[in-house]
Amino acid sequence: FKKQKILSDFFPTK
Amino acid sequence: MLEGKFEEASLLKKIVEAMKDCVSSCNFNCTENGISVQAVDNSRVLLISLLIEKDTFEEYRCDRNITLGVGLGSLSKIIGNGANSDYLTISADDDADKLNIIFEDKVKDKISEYNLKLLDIDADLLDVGPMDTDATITLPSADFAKICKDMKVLSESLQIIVTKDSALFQSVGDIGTGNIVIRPKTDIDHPEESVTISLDKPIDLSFGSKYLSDIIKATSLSQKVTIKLTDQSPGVFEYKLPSGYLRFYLAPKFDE
Repeated sequence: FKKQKILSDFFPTK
Repeated sequence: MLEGKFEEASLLKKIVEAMKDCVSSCNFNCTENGISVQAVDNSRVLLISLLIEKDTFEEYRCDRNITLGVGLGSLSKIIGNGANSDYLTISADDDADKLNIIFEDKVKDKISEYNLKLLDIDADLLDVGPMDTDATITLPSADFAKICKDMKVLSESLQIIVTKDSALFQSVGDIGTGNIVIRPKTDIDHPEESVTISLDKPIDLSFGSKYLSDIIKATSLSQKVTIKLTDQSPGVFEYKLPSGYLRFYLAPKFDE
């Protein structure tokens, strides 16, 4: 089973 | 004051069509260099980054940086009223609460003018910065759209595996499996049909099919799409504009 990551797992909030 | 005149309304139509099912509203940031947008879909999985450089426009001026909050569904309805070949001019005052949209028919003596109410949008911005890239694939955008559509019938995930001389698109689902392999190809007579793959490190990433379905709505913007992939990182899917780009950053799926 693959879990969907979200963008804030990779990019910091400005 | 912002004023930007597109040679053809079709370009802005295509841009809005490519974005509106992914994000309902976004801020258009206007500077002397052009117009940019960063917007994230509700599930925070897909990010859109748009840059319309000023050279894209027939005429462009922006005296002061302004931010225009736009409902994309509403904008789509209004610009749908113009013909593809019309000149399209967008303009707004510095403290505007509306965007002025004018279509000029190039043959008939006909000018259509609309106002779109602007929105106050408070959105967090993500710092995507420059990213390292392990593998870059460039292929005809229509081919990529077909791959995504074909693989979606099998599974809600699409696995992309890139090695030195090929890119494998793979779907594994309840009804069966599918594999599509593409290899580099140079077509001198039809350069838009060429496929290039450059690789620093082999890639094996999975993405949600439903987000890829949103991305391929940009297919009409460019004959080519460039896919930049990095291990354990979001994929970048870029459609070039005549001067600028529409980019999608898609967070991958990982094994639990």
